[in-house]
Amino acid sequence: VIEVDRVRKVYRLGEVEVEALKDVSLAIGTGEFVAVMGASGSGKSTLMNILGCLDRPTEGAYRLDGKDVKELDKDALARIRRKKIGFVFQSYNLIPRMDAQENVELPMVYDGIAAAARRAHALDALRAVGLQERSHHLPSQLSGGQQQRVAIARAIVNTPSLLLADEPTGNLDTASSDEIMGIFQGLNDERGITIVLVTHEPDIARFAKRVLRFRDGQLIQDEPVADR
Amino acid sequence: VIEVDRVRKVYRLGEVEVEALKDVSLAIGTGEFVAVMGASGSGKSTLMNILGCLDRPTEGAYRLDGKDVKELDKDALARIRRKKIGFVFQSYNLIPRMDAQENVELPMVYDGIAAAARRAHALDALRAVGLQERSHHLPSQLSGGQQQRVAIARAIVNTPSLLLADEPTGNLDTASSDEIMGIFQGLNDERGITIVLVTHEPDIARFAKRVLRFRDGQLIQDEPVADR
Ligand SMILES: Nc1ncnc2c1ncn2[C@@H]1O[C@H](COP(=O)(O)OP(=O)(O)OP(=O)(O)O)[C@@H](O)[C@H]1O
Ligand SMILES: Nc1ncnc2c1ncn2[C@@H]1O[C@H](COP(=O)(O)OP(=O)(O)OP(=O)(O)O)[C@@H](O)[C@H]1O
Ligand SMILES: [Mg+2]
Ligand SMILES: [Mg+2]
Repeated sequence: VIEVDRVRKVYRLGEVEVEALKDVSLAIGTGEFVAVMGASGSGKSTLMNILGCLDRPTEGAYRLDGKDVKELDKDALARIRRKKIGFVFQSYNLIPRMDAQENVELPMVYDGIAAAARRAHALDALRAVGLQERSHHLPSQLSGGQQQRVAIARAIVNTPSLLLADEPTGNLDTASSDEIMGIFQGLNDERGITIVLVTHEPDIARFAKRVLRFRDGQLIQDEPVADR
Repeated sequence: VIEVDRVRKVYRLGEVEVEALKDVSLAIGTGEFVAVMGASGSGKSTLMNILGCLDRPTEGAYRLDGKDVKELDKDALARIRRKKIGFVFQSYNLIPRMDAQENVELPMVYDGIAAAARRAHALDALRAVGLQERSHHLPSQLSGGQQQRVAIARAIVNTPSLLLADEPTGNLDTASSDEIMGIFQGLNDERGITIVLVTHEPDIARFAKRVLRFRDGQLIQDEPVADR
């Protein structure tokens, strides 16, 4: 479902160039559960933004479900993001003026789902992450870990076929982290959702079935997870 | 230096009350290095905001260096925050339109330090966290972990007497985390800076000398760290 073909990503800052991804090639099949690891600044979020059609490579190709995203116009990209992809950002990106429930309902609003159904699905998703009692809190009225969990609920509420999670447990204690990873494993096992997850923690990576390791914008290791 | 005396903190949301801290009492002496742990939503950031004079208790007292903060007006509180306290927020709080160096210089601007000296100190602090080559990047041009490290550099650049760090390594890989904890230990051992640090990770907590554990707004455990 994901084909990254010799992708290079360069950021230009005035006269200086930052090569965030140097020459990255990888393929991820439907239903896989992949952890992405690597040092701070090694290119993980840059890769995730390209996989999520939020950014384009400078060189090389990214094919999603066989289609080169270079050939898609802005509307087509937006439609793919809404319908196919669930995204948990490294800094959650909740809408400050909407409460938890409204934030979780947002992907369904775009899909034209009726209000009563949206409310039911949103509350299910919030219940799954343990936050049904905080549904009317604004992001500023939630703890760091609670904001992160609302972002996770929003990413899964539409059961996307591809879930991209950038450090989804970074602000969570062990109990909440295990709960979230249990949810992800369930979505992967039972619904065949493809999951790509960035993490720094080996204990989180072992919930995945394969680990991609980055350093300085290059993929340096690609290994299955023992007994998974 | 820190005395928390039967502190209660309640947030009011319409008709609902959220009791974030129930009845918390604790004391931290000068030069201590304390880790604060506990589940997501258990009150850690709320406590940190009170310790940092960013918020006031609903009931009870907070005394900083023997002075009850209730008796200080807004200007006095602001002055304490600038001169005495270095704060690393859970979500970094960098100024989006200032680059890394300008963000780190900000506490020194308030203290009226001359431009050349500010620049030198800021670059020293950025070097300490491994980011001297990113000094002209805006926050949006930095990875999550790099933004967090800029926030750490800013918190330590003025060598505050009290350093409050809320999940300072949440977005960092093991190598960067160990580096940061080494810096904190150095400040504590060599300069006697009092450090209170929130973390979910036992491997980070063991760099401290004492662990305070919270649950549902209450302090449930207070233990020294073995061989520290
Ligand atoms: N401004 C606010 N208004 C209403 N409730 C709030 C507000 N800030 C925090 N809360 C609530 O107070 C409780 C404690 O929040 P706090 O941010 O202190 O938790 P925490 O221990 O830092 O959690 P985490 O580990 O997730 O960061 C949470 O249940 C949260 O929903
Ligand atoms: N918009 C941008 N402009 C310029 N440089 C950027 C931009 N975004 C990222 N970078 C740089 O590209 C490199 C890779 O960044 P990226 O965010 O992909 O790292 P990361 O692996 O996610 O790190 P972390 O673990 O700290 O989140 C970093 O060195 C960063 O400074
Ligand atoms: Mg990142
Ligand atoms: Mg917190």
